[in-house]
Amino acid sequence: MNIFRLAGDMTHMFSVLVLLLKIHTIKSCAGVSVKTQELYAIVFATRYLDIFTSFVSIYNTFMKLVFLGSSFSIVWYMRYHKAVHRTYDREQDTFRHWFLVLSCLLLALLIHEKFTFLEVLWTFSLYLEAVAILPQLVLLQRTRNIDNLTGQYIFLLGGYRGLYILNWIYRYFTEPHFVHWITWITGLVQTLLYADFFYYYFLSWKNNKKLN
Amino acid sequence: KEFDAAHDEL
Repeated sequence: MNIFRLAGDMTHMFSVLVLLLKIHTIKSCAGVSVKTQELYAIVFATRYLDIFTSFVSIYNTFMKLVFLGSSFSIVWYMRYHKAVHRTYDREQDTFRHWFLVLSCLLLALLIHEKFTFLEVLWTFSLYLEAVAILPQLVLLQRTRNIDNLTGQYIFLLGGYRGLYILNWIYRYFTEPHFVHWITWITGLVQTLLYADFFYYYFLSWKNNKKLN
Repeated sequence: KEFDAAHDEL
């Protein structure tokens, strides 16, 4: 464990808890894409299957439970909680995210480190996490409301990915044979997606304009 | 065992 990874995990946990807490408190999910939240729930469900079979550390297991619990709770709120569901922007959140799931699954069947059930699903979860933010970014551009709820959420998610890249650089130089191309490439692609968002977010903030 | 080593990250 290194400071970059710990900071990354904390930022990631904070991003999902901020979102869950806000939805719970103001009973609204305006501007939030439920499709992105469903993709994240699938990412965690397929990545943390080993939670029952292998034990890494208390920290690891605890964090997995936090991510699983928060992502499924957010989906539940947005889909089944009456007050929150009413504020969901169904007309604008139209990204066909099941195609993302399908293409990531096919890609995982083609490119993986080992062809075992757990390993293919784990690789699938990496590919899916890289593109999971797309429905949210599309919704953001459509509704143009970069209100604090989604802005902070995406900012923290981007921060978590950036810290993870620093973590991989650190581990590469401190641990022999720490080479995981798939993790690195998908992590880089995901961070680049955020970089694009940050560029426009910063511009809209600097010029005090609506996000375009 | 190698699964854990490669996937000790969240």
